[in-house]
Amino acid sequence: MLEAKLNEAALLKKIIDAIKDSVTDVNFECSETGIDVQAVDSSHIALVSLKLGSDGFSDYRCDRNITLGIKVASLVKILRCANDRDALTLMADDNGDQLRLTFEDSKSERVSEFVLKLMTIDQEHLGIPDTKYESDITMPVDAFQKIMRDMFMLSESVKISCDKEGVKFSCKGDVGDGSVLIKPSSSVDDEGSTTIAVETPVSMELNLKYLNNFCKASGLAQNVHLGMSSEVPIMVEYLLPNGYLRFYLAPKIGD
Amino acid sequence: ANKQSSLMSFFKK
Repeated sequence: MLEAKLNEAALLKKIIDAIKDSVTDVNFECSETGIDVQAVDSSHIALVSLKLGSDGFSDYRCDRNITLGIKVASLVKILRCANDRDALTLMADDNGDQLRLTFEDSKSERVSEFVLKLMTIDQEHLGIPDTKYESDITMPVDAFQKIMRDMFMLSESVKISCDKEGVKFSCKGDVGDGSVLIKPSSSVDDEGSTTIAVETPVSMELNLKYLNNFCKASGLAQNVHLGMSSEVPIMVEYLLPNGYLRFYLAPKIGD
Repeated sequence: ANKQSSLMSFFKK
């Protein structure tokens, strides 16, 4: 059986809100080490990979590996019933046909209990190679989100080019063109600083609709990490306490 | 114009 408690429901609420526009059905793979999710969007262009290590929970117990097949829209409805500061407990039996969620306020004066019906999801599990990216960028989530939002008003796709000078986001649209150059911060200690590690300069073109969906994870972390190599999917990563939420997006490439 | 690629051509099953 699974029993996993988070001190604050806000974490799971934010995670599920962040992925709900990217994927519809997900398997929560629960094991001794924590909860893992991998799901591909229906067009096979974007992939969500979530890791919640057992240490990130205030209580965690999982005797046997269980797969919980979850319809994301249904989980969103139930999580709306939790207050951000409530303690949240996930409970499931080994047969994995339902997930029980309890929400408890800090004074333990209110205990809410909801049951989510689970389903069998036939998801192909993809092998993501452990890649050393040619360029690694870490930048504040707000800055990344604003650029993605602004560029999406002009164009369907963005070109991200990275070299030692900085990272340049550019787009071409019917009304005109635009670009934003972000240079690496001189002081690393600054909050809101950008760091750029370039082994090989990289340039790739990506669909802005998906990137804007990924930006819904901006409430989960201060910074976003972009892992880029030529002509392979970009990794957009938000670090969590004891885990991560990663999105992968296949690039647009020449014939 | 560049074409949208699929994840399936990068990540093995």
